[in-house]
Amino acid sequence: ARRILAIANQKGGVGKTTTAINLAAALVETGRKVLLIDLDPQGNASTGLGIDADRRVKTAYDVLIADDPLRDAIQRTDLERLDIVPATVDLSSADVAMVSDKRRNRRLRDALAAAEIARDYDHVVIDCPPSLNLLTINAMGAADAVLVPLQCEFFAMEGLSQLLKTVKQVRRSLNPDLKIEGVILTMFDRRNNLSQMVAEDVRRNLGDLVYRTVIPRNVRLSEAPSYAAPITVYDSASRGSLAYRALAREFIERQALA
Amino acid sequence: ARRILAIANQKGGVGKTTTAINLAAALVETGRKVLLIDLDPQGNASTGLGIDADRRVKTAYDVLIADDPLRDAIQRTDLERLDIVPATVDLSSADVAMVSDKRRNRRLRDALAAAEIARDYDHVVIDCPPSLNLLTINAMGAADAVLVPLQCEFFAMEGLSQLLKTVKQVRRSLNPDLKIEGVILTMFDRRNNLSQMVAEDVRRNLGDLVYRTVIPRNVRLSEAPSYAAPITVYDSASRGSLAYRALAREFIERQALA
Ligand SMILES: Nc1ncnc2c1ncn2[C@@H]1O[C@H](COP(=O)(O)OP(=O)(O)OP(=O)(O)O)[C@@H](O)[C@H]1O
Ligand SMILES: Nc1ncnc2c1ncn2[C@@H]1O[C@H](COP(=O)(O)OP(=O)(O)OP(=O)(O)O)[C@@H](O)[C@H]1O
Ligand SMILES: [Mg+2]
Ligand SMILES: [Mg+2]
Repeated sequence: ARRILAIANQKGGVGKTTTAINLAAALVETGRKVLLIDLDPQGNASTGLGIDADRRVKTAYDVLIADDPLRDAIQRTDLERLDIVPATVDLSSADVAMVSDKRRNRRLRDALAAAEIARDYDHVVIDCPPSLNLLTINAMGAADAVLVPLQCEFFAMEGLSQLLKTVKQVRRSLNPDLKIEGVILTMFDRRNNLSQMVAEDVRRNLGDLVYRTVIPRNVRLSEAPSYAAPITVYDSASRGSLAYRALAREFIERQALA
Repeated sequence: ARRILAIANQKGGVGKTTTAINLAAALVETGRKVLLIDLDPQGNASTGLGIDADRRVKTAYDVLIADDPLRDAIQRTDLERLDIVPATVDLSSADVAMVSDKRRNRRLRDALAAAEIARDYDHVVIDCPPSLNLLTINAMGAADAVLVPLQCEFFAMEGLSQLLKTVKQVRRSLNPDLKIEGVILTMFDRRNNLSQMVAEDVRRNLGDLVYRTVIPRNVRLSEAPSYAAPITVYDSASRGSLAYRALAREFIERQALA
């Protein structure tokens, strides 16, 4: 099964963190146990799940760079069955700190393997920073598959070929089983022609890789993090909640078919 | 005068490229000559100004890493008085390629100095990637000031203190005259409470650093790049155009007062 999922796209602001938090939250609603790993030095996923700065004692930095056991950095969130490895800005020194380490690309992969994470979690969701640097490579190296949030905007397609190239490189050098889970269209605005055009263009180019589920632009999604809650808790009946529940269902369905 | 401007914010998708392109375009409308330097491996500013992939022969990569003279990489855009140094994805290897180069932080600064750029341009605008890596450090090292686009969203404030810390570090180690030009609020949606709250919060915290001009969310701004034109050309009467012209005027006004 595709247990470990990296949420990646080097284009900024496309909904990686929003997808990581809310897909994880929708998955736990189905009774599954999920570990969210925040690999972005901005720490937005940690903030969005209510982990205050003073509670980020053991973090992804300690796991990647200080070689601490992954389980030491896991903590609970307010949501039952959803745990997190938080991030701090220290992570931004990872590239430089690990430059001479031969195993720098596989640090996360090794940490997850050593922790025998499958024993306790049905899924692991990894939030990536907006770049194809060492942190995103580590996420891809550790993952079974990559889910790509794609904003329905003109610049969206620009970086896709580079992202897919990077996945191929990681598959060849580090993680032979790495798959593309799919592309999820985000911030879709049905009143806006550009949104429609980009969505059609992406489906024409990528076919089945593109999930049927589309995440609409919904202001409740951008409000939820300020209440330190996923959308399913902040506003369960919102279009954002319905969309991320549909995403979780489609993700589970596609697993079964794989 | 604050001639060289870095447009920076490590948060993704906040309007860095949109601000770089459209502020530059509004400045040339006032008769000034502007050079835009695309320092983002995504190359969105180059695409947004119509520089097709096959025309990106000499790029920012050649200037930074191959040490080619900056003037060799300058080319015209369709807009009179607006020239560009384009970017390609090669730039993403800059971190690794320059890791052992002692002058790696000041490559762009040295290249601009050697080119005596002030002779031909009133302003240089540098578009940065969504990170505080070597490329953004080079932009800050070369700049007279940093302009920070800030999206009116909850996560916006999260990374600001780190960004300001980085500016201080660059000021101490590399560029003693580096100033903060200011913060420009982007994608402001007056119908949305969160937008209003964030804008008020930012003004309370940062006072005069925040420009009076606010860039509204305007779909014409996201359409313009698909026509390879700045907003002032694509839709001169749009709210996006009016906002970026107001930004250019306020920028010029603040220069005179400085
Ligand atoms: N479907 C949506 N509708 C409305 N707002 C959204 C939606 N998805 C995300 N947002 C908002 O848009 C902004 C960008 O989203 P988010 O931070 O999740 O993107 P990201 O790809 O993680 O960004 P970064 O590249 O900086 O990591 C956030 O303020 C978020 O709240
Ligand atoms: N004021 C605005 N109104 C509507 N759309 C906007 C506005 N400003 C930017 N956009 C759109 O939002 C998206 C993000 O903007 P942009 O690419 O300029 O941000 P960025 O900070 O440069 O992103 P990155 O971090 O990836 O470099 C783009 O699709 C752009 O067209
Ligand atoms: Mg994010
Ligand atoms: Mg950009």
